[in-house]
Amino acid sequence: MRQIAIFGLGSFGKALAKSLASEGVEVIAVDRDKDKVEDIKDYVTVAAACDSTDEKTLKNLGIENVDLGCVAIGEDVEAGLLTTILLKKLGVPTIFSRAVTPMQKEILKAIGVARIIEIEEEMGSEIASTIIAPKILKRVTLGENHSIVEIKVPSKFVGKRISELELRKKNKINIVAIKRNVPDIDKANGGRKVKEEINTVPDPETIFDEDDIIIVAGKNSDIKNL
Amino acid sequence: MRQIAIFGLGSFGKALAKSLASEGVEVIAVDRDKDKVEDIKDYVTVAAACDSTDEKTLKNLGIENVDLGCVAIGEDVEAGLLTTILLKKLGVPTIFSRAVTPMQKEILKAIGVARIIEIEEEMGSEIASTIIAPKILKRVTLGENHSIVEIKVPSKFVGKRISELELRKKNKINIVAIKRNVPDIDKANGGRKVKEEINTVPDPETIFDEDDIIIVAGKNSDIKNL
Ligand SMILES: Nc1ncnc2c1ncn2[C@@H]1O[C@H](COP(=O)(O)OP(=O)(O)OP(=O)(O)O)[C@@H](O)[C@H]1O
Ligand SMILES: Nc1ncnc2c1ncn2[C@@H]1O[C@H](COP(=O)(O)OP(=O)(O)OP(=O)(O)O)[C@@H](O)[C@H]1O
Repeated sequence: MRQIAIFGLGSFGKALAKSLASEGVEVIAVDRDKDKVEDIKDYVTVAAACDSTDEKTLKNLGIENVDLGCVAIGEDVEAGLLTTILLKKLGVPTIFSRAVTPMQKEILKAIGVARIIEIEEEMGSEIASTIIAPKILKRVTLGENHSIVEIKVPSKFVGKRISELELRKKNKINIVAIKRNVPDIDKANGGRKVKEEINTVPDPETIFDEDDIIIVAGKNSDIKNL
Repeated sequence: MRQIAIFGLGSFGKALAKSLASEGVEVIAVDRDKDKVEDIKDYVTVAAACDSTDEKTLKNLGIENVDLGCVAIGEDVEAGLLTTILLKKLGVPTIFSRAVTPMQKEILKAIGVARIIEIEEEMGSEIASTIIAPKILKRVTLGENHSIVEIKVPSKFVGKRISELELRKKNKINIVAIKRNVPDIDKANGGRKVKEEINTVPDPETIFDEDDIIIVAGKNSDIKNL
């Protein structure tokens, strides 16, 4: 992904542009609001105060050559759709477009874009899933029925070796990593403190400690049974 | 998490309330806009059209007894802050509060809440990270130097068994799962199609196929060397 164009520099567009630029991506940031363009110009490759619904403007900016175009315009649904259509017309290979209404989403589906971004809805369901899993500290979905989850080590594993538990055979889960706190003596001021150590290639002879946090992968039903 | 109160039913608050309710959580949904309350009442336990900045109202709704309160009010920063302060006063154990301005974020930090939600900023950086990793289909960060990533199987593994590769010793990575497409004969109409199969407890005798996608965990530098 060498060059990415972002249209609309509200909080979302601006955050996206800055995150991409900080990772070395060449970002072309467009907004018709001069102040927003001014705010971002030190962070991106090109910052342009212009109307993204004007085809000539887009051509002058070299939008035909970008790898990805992201329409981050919010309230002005028509401007967002028109910008999306122009990106398609100019042959931008990958287009992400934001939808703020159900109707806009349907139209974007009909136009055909790589990704429709529904900011509030996606955050709502993301935050719901972090709340719902109280025992599960974090969860990553791996397909319909599988996940990778971070959990406190089950008490039945404490004091046992990974190898004697036969997790793969008996519990049908795979240990991805073990997180444990280890003492860390601060030589500078002689203080003892604790730092978190992650081991993604745990030795089968490792014995589980009651404070361990383990990251496991498996079918959701098998994880539940732990 | 038995009972959760959501204040503000814009797109975010509404999505959060519905996602939680669909997972069996008891949701109390509050908004001063009757239409928004009407829209959600069939999905939640209690839907109340009232002002969340009124302490008496909150007490009448039993907010003192909820496990978590989420202030999802957007534009009205003052109302959001006031609602947050009331939740603290009422002793709600866990409070999530939305910040739409940097100033509001600072004030929320000073008040002290479990989580400050910056919707657009968090989505901006989340989407940036899915764009940035081109070889890596998906990445989950596991601490500063470790990740779980989904990648096409490296060509040097193709045709070899997991057991003969000694991934843990030699490559210092841990195989979390293997994704492969398997034929799926549709008995209904005799059609042959393909479905994706995820195996989170791969048999060490599994031989890698060139079309396999593997999910591995390890230090970022060791993953890069694959
Ligand atoms: N035709 C257009 N050309 C260029 N920029 C545009 C155009 N129409 C809208 N914008 C810009 O899109 C940006 C984001 O749109 P809007 O203000 O609707 O979003 P927002 O809801 O404030 O954004 P966010 O939710 O990301 O904070 C604004 O900065 C606006 O100036
Ligand atoms: N004092 C209040 N008491 C109850 N609800 C309130 C209060 N102030 C604002 N709200 C509600 O909060 C909701 C969300 O706020 P707002 O309209 O600012 O968000 P939005 O930016 O449209 O939301 P979203 O980004 O989630 O779509 C609105 O439905 C509004 O009626």
